[in-house]
Amino acid sequence: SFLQYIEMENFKSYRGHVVVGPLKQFTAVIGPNGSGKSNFMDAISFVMGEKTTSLRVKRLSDLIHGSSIGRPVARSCYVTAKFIVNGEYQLEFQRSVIGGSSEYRINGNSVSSSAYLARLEKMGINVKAKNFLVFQGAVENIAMKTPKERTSLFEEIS
Amino acid sequence: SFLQYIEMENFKSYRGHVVVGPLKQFTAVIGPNGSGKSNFMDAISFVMGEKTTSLRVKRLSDLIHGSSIGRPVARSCYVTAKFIVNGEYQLEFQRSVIGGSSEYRINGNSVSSSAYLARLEKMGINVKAKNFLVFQGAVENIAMKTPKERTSLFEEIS
Amino acid sequence: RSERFTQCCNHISDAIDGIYKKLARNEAAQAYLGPDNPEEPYLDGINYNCVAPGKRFQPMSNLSGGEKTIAALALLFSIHNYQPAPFFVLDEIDAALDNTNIGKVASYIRDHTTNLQTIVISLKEEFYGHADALVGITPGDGDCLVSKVYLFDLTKFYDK
Amino acid sequence: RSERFTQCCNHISDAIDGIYKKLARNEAAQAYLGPDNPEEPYLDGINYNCVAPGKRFQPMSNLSGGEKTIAALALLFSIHNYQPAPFFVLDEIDAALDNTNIGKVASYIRDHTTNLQTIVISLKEEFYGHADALVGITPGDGDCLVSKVYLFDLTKFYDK
Ligand SMILES: Nc1ncnc2c1ncn2[C@@H]1O[C@H](COP(=O)(O)OP(=O)(O)OP(=O)(O)O)[C@@H](O)[C@H]1O
Ligand SMILES: Nc1ncnc2c1ncn2[C@@H]1O[C@H](COP(=O)(O)OP(=O)(O)OP(=O)(O)O)[C@@H](O)[C@H]1O
Ligand SMILES: [Mg+2]
Ligand SMILES: [Mg+2]
Repeated sequence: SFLQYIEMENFKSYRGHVVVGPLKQFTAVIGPNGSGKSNFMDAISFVMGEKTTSLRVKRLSDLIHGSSIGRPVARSCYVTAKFIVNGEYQLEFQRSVIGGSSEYRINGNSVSSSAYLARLEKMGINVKAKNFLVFQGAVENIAMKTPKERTSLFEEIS
Repeated sequence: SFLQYIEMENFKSYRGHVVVGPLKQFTAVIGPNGSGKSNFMDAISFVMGEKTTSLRVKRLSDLIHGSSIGRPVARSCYVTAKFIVNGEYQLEFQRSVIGGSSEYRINGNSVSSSAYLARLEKMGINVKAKNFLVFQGAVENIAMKTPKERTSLFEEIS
Repeated sequence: RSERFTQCCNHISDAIDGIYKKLARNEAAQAYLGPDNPEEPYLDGINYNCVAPGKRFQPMSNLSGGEKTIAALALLFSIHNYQPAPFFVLDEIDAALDNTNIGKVASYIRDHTTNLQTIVISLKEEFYGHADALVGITPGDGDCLVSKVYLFDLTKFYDK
Repeated sequence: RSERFTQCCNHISDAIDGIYKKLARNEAAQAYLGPDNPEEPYLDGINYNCVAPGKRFQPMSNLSGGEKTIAALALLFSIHNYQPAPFFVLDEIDAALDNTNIGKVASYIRDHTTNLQTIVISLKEEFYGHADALVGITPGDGDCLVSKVYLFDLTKFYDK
């Protein structure tokens, strides 16, 4: 499967409805310091099921645009990841923050968080395995884990 | 005072007697990954009194050239920092590893570690104040200390 | 359960040396990955060791910043080899790399990752210049930061 | 003892806003440093807050990688203002900085640090190109790493 579009609605520094894509085989995100590049990675991590501490916020509601200065523009925000599977059909995953908690949809249908994460895992996407997201400043640590940490990483993967 | 030369003898990846200098007001150290740039910073930190854990080694004897592959070329190593003070005279600080411990000299005369560090402090050099050495990967943490950590930093400085 | 673990461990340790050699573009580079306790690997730790090209076997803590980054990417690509995620997102992984190593990592991503889509965040032209498309992000006006997004399809500009 | 502490604290908090503005080359940049408990500052913590140019007051944890680096350097130069060390050694402090910020930091070092000698380690031409002299280090032959050192006095090449 291939990640084609990321759509954000009032997510972090992305105000209103913003569509990023079509993404390619090798896509680079560039821009000055403090412009919102890592916020874009946070959007992808969020929709793939990542927990709030890895998104650099304390509460889910801090993800809503404007809450960094205490003036959120809305009561909710969401991110949608649009995949093309085997070149044919589209598969959409959407995660939103409504009030203080998350809601999950696959192709527009509301699902439970465990069904959502299970469907992602079938595609090889498992945020607990830490095998596909490398956050800013974290790359060297991947090689410097203790042997025990490596064992639990492999346990999660296998 | 002005740091003019750094001389190393069998310190980390510097084999034999190596002199670096004359240094200028703004000097840049460049070179490929793994060539020995941070080892040069370790040499400066060592001669200014830094402890072994900040030098990326477990024991002082690991600083001797060749001990990274278990084959130290000598039983000792040293670093000398040569300053020019008020444009006139030279002031030399030398720290060496002999056996498993450090020896200190100022202008060639052997002194105790406390006399050595006190003389450096008179010049404004105090490794405990963490106010002049920024190690690789550590710059962002300077801004992200906790308020309590900042208090103890200011206590050390004042 | 323990069978799957052993299989995972063996698969990754078989793949890692080849991947590290390809990443470093040097046959002298070596990577070892294996359990402390081969009988029952899940009871103990798993060791990882890299020998950078031109160097000899030494503890990983001796590696320089750039050498650690390459060792980390070798492990990441080896894990992908066992359990392929459809895409990677890598945020400024090139920060500690010199230009030679940036070139090596970029061409590894381009040439050796067939079933993997890669999204990188980078400040260095030497790295993002290899991409098929650029997503440019700039700060717009507003009370707080408002990120504006532009897209450049680079495949239109140069013949691959 | 507590008098010296208060004096140190006041000196640095007076200096830091001006230094941050100079470093960011932007009057809109603001930096605040002050004790939690002004009566007896040494009993509590000292708060530090930066408002990056074009942004509003928010917790430091919201800052991006590059913004944190600039905030850290402002604090470092402010401490130097109170208790000047004769020299600094800075190892790849430019890793998270974009080219604009690299230029700002390099010209701050060149123009605003009269009684300070600076030694930087850098992989980026945009940064080390501002230096008076370059110390080139390359790996030589040997069983283990042997570092070879070359020196280039740049002041001979361009008129400052
Ligand atoms: N909820 C939010 N609403 C608006 N802006 C936000 C929100 N959360 C964070 N921000 C802003 O996002 C900025 C950080 O952006 P980000 O970390 O993506 O920068 P970056 O492009 O990765 O920069 P660098 O190159 O320095 O790493 C902060 O300055 C912060 O003000
Ligand atoms: N005692 C020693 N004798 C010889 N070589 C050593 C010794 N200690 C460390 N080394 C070597 O020094 C190398 C690391 O050098 P250093 O950290 O200075 O690199 P660097 O130039 O800073 O690289 P980077 O740009 O990646 O940060 C290691 O590969 C290690 O083999
Ligand atoms: Mg970032
Ligand atoms: Mg280094």
